[in-house]
Amino acid sequence: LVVPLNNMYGIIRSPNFPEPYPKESELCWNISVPEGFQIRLYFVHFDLEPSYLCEYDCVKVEAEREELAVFCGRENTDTELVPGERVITSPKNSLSVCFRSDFSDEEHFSGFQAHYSAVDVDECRDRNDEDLVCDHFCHNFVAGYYCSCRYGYLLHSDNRTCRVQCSDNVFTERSGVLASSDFPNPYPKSSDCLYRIQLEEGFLLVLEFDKTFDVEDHPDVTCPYDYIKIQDGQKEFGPFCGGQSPGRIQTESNKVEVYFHSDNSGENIGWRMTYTSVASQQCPAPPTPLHGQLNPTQVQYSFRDHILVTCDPGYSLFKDGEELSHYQIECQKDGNWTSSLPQCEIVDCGAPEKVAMADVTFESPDSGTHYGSKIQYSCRASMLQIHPKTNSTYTCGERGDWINVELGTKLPTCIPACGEPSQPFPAQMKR
Amino acid sequence: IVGGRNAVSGLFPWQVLLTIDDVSRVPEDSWFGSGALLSESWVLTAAHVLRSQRRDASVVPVAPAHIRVYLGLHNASAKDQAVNRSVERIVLHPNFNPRNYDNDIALVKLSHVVPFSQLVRPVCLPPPQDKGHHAPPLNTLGLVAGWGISNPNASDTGLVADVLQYVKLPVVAQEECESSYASRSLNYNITDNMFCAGFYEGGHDTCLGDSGGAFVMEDPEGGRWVAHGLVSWGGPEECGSQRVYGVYTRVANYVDWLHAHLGTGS
Repeated sequence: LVVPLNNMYGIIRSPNFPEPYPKESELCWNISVPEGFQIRLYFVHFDLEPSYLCEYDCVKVEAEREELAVFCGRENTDTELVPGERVITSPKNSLSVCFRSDFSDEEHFSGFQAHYSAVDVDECRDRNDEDLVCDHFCHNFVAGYYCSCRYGYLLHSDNRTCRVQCSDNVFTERSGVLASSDFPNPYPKSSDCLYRIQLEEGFLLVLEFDKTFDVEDHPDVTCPYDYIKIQDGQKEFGPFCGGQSPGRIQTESNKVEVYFHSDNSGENIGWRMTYTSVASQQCPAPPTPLHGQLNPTQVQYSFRDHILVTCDPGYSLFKDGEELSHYQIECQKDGNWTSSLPQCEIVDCGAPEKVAMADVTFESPDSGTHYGSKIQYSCRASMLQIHPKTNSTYTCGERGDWINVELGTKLPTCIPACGEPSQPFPAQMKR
Repeated sequence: IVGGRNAVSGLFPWQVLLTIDDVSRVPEDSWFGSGALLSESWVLTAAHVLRSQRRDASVVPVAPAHIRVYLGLHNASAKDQAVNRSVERIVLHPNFNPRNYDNDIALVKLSHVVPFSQLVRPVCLPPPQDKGHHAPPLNTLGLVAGWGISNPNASDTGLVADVLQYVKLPVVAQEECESSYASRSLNYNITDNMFCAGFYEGGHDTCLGDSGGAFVMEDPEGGRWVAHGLVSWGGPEECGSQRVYGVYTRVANYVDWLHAHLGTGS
C-alpha cells in the first residue's frame, strides 16, 4: 500500500500505533512538497523487532531512488540502527518512507511515529554546481532564488551569467588601445564584443597584442569556448585563445574589426592590444624655401603630415601673387603634397609718408625701401625743429612699417625751434 | 629789473609785454607784466598777472578783451613797432592760490597766430620734474628780462624801463630761500612749486612789472634757452635788498599741464 502525502507537514505512524503493528504488513508513504523545498523527517517514537541487518521488520527511507536510511530494533547495535534524534533531510522535494513487518514477532512491538515538514532550500548557500551558480549576486527567497549583476552588466538570458554591452566601440584615432572588458581582471561571461577601427584611406593598421594574453581554451579542440577574431576586410586572423599572445599583426587595410566571444563559464584575464597606423604612401621632403623655414623638418613625410612654411624676419610669404601670414601644406594619400611651396619675398615698406615741412633722406644710394633700409626726416627751415626731439631715423621693419626706435611708427613733426635768440649774448667785459 | 643791463633787440625773442586794462576799476589802475612765447598761439605767464584785482573775485581772470600782447618789443615806448595781438582765451592754473601765490602760472592764447621772425621766437619748456631731481640746478645762473622797475627808490610805478632790461641771477638753495622768508614777521609759505633766485648781498633782482617773465637757462646739451621759472613775487622790502630773494614759479612742475593745454604731447 502506498500513501501519497502532499502537505507541507504531517505525521506518519505505523499501523495500529500505539498498539502493536500487525504481522506481514507493508506500507509506504510518498511525501512530496513543491520545488525549492526539502523535507525534514524525524522520529518521536521507534520500537520495531530487532533483527540482523533489519532483515525481519524495518523502516526504510529513500529519495531519488537512493536509500537514505534503514532502521529497526529498539537501540543501536553493530549491525542495526534506530533513528534516535537523527533528522533526515531529503536532497530534493520528495521522500519515501516504507514500513515492513514479517510473519512473526517474538514479542509485541509498538511501531513508530515520525513527523515531517517542508523547509525552504537556500540555493545561494547550497548550490555547488558551477552551471547553476549565480555569476555575480545571488538572492534567495522562499521556494526559489534569482541572480543579478553588478552595475554596467546585463543578466544573460540564462538568468545566471552577467554579460556586457560591448559592440559600440569605433576607434578613429591614428593609434589607440583596445582591451577585453575589465582587463586585467577576468572578462565578462556570455558576451560578444565587436571593436571597429576605422581610419581614412591611406593608412594601414598594425595591431600589437600585449604579452599578457589569457583566453579560455581547450587542450584538444581549437578555441571552443572563448576566442578573438580579427577581420581586415579581405583577410581573417584567428581565432586566438589560450595563453600565447598572437603578437604583432600587420594588416593590409585601414579598417579592422576585432570580434571577441566569451561563453558562460571560466575566469580568464583576457587581452589587450595597441594599434598603430602607417601611411601607405610617403611624400618627398620639399626643399627649404630661400629665406624661409619648414616646420617640422623630417627626412620623410607620410600621409596627413603637415608642414608649416614661415619666412625669415623681413620676408613675407607670397603664393600666386597674394601675401599670406602663414602657409601649410599636407601630404596626401597619393604621395603628393596639397600644393607647391610659396616663396619668401623681402618686405617692402614702400615710400615713406610725407611730413609737412620735412625732407626725407634715404640712407642707401638706390633709395631702397626694403626691409632694413633706413631713412631720416629733417626739417627744411633752420627755425624748425623735429618734434619730439629724437633721432629721426626710421628703419623698414619686419612687418613693412617704417619704425623709429623711440616713436615706433608714429611720425615726427616739424615745429618752430624754441629757445634760440637771434642775437648772441654779449661777451664778458673786463672790469 | 634791478641791477640789470639793456638787452639788444633779438636777445629775448620770446619776451612779450602784457598790458591789462581792467575797466571794472578806475581807468588809471591798469597794470602790465611779461610773458614768454611758447608757440605761434600761446604765451606763458604768471597767474597773478591775469587775475582780476577785484576783492570779491580773487581767482577770476580779467576779461581777454582787456589784455593786449606785444611781441618782438624792444623799446616799450615804441609799441607801434611791435607785433601786437588780442587774446582769445586765458587759462589760469586751477590751483592758483592768490594768498600765497602757489601755482602762479597761466596761459594766454592769442586770438591770431603770430609769425616767427628774428624778433619773435618761442622759448623751450623744461622736461617734466623728476622726483628727487630739482630743476633748475642750484647755484647756476639764469637770465630774467623785463620792463619793470629798475630803481626801487623811485615813486613812479609806471613803465620805468623803456628798453628791455635783463639780469643774471643764481638759483638759491630751497632751504636758504625758506629760511630767509621764515625770519620775517609776516608768514610766508615757500612751496615746492617755487624756487628763489638772487644774491645774498642784493643789488640784482627782478621787480614790480617784471611778473610773468621767464627765468631762462641755457640747456648745456642743446644750447637752447629753456624757461625754468616765471617771475612771481618777493618780500615787502625794496627789490635788490640784501638777502631778499625773488621767488619764481617752478615751471618744470607744470610741464604736463602745459602740454595738455598746448596739445603738444610730451
